Amino acid sequence: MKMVIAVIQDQDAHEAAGALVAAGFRSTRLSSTGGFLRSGNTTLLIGVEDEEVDKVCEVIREVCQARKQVVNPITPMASTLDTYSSFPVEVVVGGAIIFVLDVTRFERA
Amino acid sequence: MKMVIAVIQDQDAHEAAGALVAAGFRSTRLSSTGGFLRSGNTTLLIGVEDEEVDKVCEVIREVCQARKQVVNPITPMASTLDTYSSFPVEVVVGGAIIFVLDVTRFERA
Amino acid sequence: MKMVIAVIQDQDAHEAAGALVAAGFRSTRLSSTGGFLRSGNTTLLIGVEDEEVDKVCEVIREVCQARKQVVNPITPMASTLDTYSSFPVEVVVGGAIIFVLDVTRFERA
Ligand SMILES: Nc1ncnc2c1ncn2[C@@H]1O[C@@H]2COP(=O)(O)O[C@H]3[C@@H](O)[C@H](n4cnc5c(N)ncnc54)O[C@@H]3COP(=O)(O)O[C@H]2[C@H]1O
Ligand SMILES: Nc1ncnc2c1ncn2[C@@H]1O[C@@H]2COP(=O)(O)O[C@H]3[C@@H](O)[C@H](n4cnc5c(N)ncnc54)O[C@@H]3COP(=O)(O)O[C@H]2[C@H]1O
Ligand SMILES: Nc1ncnc2c1ncn2[C@@H]1O[C@@H]2COP(=O)(O)O[C@H]3[C@@H](O)[C@H](n4cnc5c(N)ncnc54)O[C@@H]3COP(=O)(O)O[C@H]2[C@H]1O
Repeated sequence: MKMVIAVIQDQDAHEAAGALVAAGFRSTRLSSTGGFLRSGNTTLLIGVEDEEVDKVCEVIREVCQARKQVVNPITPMASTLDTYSSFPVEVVVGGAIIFVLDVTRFERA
Repeated sequence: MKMVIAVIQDQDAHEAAGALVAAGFRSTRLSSTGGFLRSGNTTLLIGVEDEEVDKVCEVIREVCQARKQVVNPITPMASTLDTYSSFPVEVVVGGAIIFVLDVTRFERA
Repeated sequence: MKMVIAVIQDQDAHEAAGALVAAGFRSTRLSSTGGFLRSGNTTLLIGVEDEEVDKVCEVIREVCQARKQVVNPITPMASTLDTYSSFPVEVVVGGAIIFVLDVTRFERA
C-alpha cells in the first residue's frame, strides 16, 4: 500500500475530491499554507494499493491546473519578515505537488 | 520508529487523545475533512517505537467506534459537483483508518 | 527523496518559514494541536533531496527554541477528561520534533 500526499490549490480541491470519488479512491483533506506565498492551499492524503498509484496521479493531474500568480513573496533578506519586497513577482504555482510514501501496515478499525 | 497516521471521527478525538496520553504515547492532531462525506474528521500523527505499533492500534480501536450516518453523498456523475443526489444513503463510517509508515530518522531539536 | 515532518511551536512558525525559504527549501504548513497540552502548534511538511536532510534539520534547530510552559495538563486518571488537574506542572516544550520518512516517488503535475 502507498500513501499519496498531494499539495494542490484550493481552487481545485472541490473538483479533485469529486474526481477521486468517481474513480473509486478514498481520501482525506487537510487545510494547509504554502511556505513561500503563505497563502492557503490543500493537502490530500490518499491511501491506495501499490498498482493504483499511476491512476491516482493521473486523476489529480487532469483536475489540477497550474496558474500564474502575481505576488509579493516573502523576502527572507528583509530585516523583519513582515516587510514584503516592493517588486511584485509573477510565479507559476503548479497544479499539484505529489509525494508517494510506503505504507507498511493498513488497518480499518 | 514508525509514524502512525490514524483518521478518526471528531466525536472520538477528545477521548482518543486522553487514552493515548494515559498509555504513554505522544501525538499531534490535525483537523481534516473526509473525501466522500466532506464532513469534518480528525487525523492523528503518532510517532512510536516499532514494537509499540500493536499497542497504539489497540488503544485507538478501543476508543473509536464505527457509526452509521444517513447522508447525501457527493454524486460525481452530477454535472456540477454542487448538486447532491436526492436519495439519502446510509453509510457506516469506520472507527478509525490506520496507516503505518517507516520513519528513517527521528530527532528532538 | 525524503519527507521531513517537523512539529514546531506556533511562535517559531513565521520565522521558520522565512528561514526555510532563505535556505532554498520548499515547505507546506499545517495547523495542528498537541496531544498532551491540547494547545495549538504547527506541523511542517518539507520534501527534500536525501543529501539535504541534515541541512533542513539544522535550519529548523536554529530557529525553533525550547520553552518552559506552566500548564494544567490533561489528567487521564480523572473520571471525565474535561476536568484538569489542580496541580500546575511545568513542562519544557521542545523546539521541534522531527520525523524523516522515505519518499518513493515525487512528481510536479
Ligand atoms: N524559494 C522560492 N523562490 C521562487 N519561487 C518559489 C519559491 N518557493 C516556491 N516558489 C513558487 O511559489 C509557488 C507557491 O509556493 P508555496 O510554498 O506558497 O506553495 C507550495 C507548497 O505549499 C507546496 N510545495 C512545493 N514544493 C514542496 C516541497 N518540496 N515540500 C513541501 N511542500 C512543497 O506546493 C505549493 C505549490 O508549489 P509550486 O512549486 O507548484 O509553486 C511554487 C513555486 O512556483
Ligand atoms: N466511494 C465511496 N462509496 C461509498 N461509500 C464510501 C465511499 N467513500 C467513502 N465511503 C464511506 O463513507 C465513509 C466516510 O468517508 P469519508 O471519505 O468522508 O471519510 C473517510 C476519509 O477521511 C478517511 N479514509 C478512508 N479511507 C481512506 C484512504 N484510503 N485514504 C485516505 N483517507 C481515507 O477515513 C474516513 C472514514 O472512512 P471509512 O471508510 O471508515 O468510512 C467511509 C465509507 O464508509
Ligand atoms: N505524557 C506526557 N507526560 C509528561 N509530559 C508530556 C507528555 N506528553 C507530552 N509532554 C510534554 O508536553 C509537551 C507538549 O506536548 P504536546 O503533546 O502538547 O505537543 C507535542 C506534540 O504535538 C508533538 N509530538 C511530540 N512527540 C510526538 C510523537 N512521538 N508523535 C507525534 N507528535 C509528537 O510535538 C509537540 C511538542 O512535544 P515536546 O516533546 O517537545 O513537548 C511535550 C513534552 O515536553
